Amino acid sequence: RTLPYPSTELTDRTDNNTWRDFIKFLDAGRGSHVSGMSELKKYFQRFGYLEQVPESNPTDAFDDRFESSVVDYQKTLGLPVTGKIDSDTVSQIMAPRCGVADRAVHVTGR
Amino acid sequence: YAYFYGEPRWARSSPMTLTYALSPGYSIDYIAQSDIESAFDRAFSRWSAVIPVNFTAAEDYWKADIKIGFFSGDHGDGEPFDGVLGVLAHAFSPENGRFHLDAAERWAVDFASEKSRVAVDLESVATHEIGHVLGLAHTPVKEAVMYPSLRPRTKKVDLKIDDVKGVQALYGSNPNFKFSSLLQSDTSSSFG
Repeated sequence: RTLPYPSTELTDRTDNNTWRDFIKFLDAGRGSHVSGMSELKKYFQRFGYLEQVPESNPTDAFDDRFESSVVDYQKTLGLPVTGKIDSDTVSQIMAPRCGVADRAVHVTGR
Repeated sequence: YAYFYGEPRWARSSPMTLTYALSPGYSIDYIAQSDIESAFDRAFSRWSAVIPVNFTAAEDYWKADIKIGFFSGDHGDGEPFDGVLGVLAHAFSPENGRFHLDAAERWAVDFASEKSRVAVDLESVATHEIGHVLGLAHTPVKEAVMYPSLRPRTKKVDLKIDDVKGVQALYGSNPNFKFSSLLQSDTSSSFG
């Protein structure tokens, strides 16, 4: 069967959806330890919610400091504040977005 | 609304005119160039309607104040793109003028003809990034153009009060602008 362009080629272009795997952190909260959470922490660092510690790589542990970052993220983006990676939060994290950081020291709010 | 540190803005004599150009070498080939240009024209017009700044297309890309291009992966500015979805685009604060879109996205100017479920509305992203070019940072107001995320197959092109107040605090108001002209609701989805 011949499918009209572009549905044949384009509708499955999700193979490189950068943050799709973050769904596995759903319901993670303080005390959680999930393999790969360091990548989620790098996401938070990238967009200005988690300060990078010099000469220290993020761990997979959901510690107090990360919880504070999650709360900050939820407050900043108008999400319910739970301190956990709940469904609203993980959905927002996975959403496509602008690459400019939200909460860098280079931003002043009004 | 929010600003970058130091509240940078373009400083030109009034009436201010900024020129923009699309990179001749870093573009996409599945949308007509005229349609791409029209999307950017509309995006710039939305901002110029509220502030006393005119945007005009430049003949020479390298002489333009705002240089727009579609780039893939590591493109030399320290902020590599990441493939389909993820980061869609980024732009630099005044008076840098660099405005980069991720060439890996499936950009769309018309969801009726573009069927990809990961299609991203070019005009919406353009409008957002122009806000950065002008000096606005991300806002926590979900409905505003300057909110940081945009779902595929979604349009968000009309400026909200938060966007307008933010940019007018930097540049002043276009004398022809009236707040009453802002639409009540101006986001839509074509997923259905």
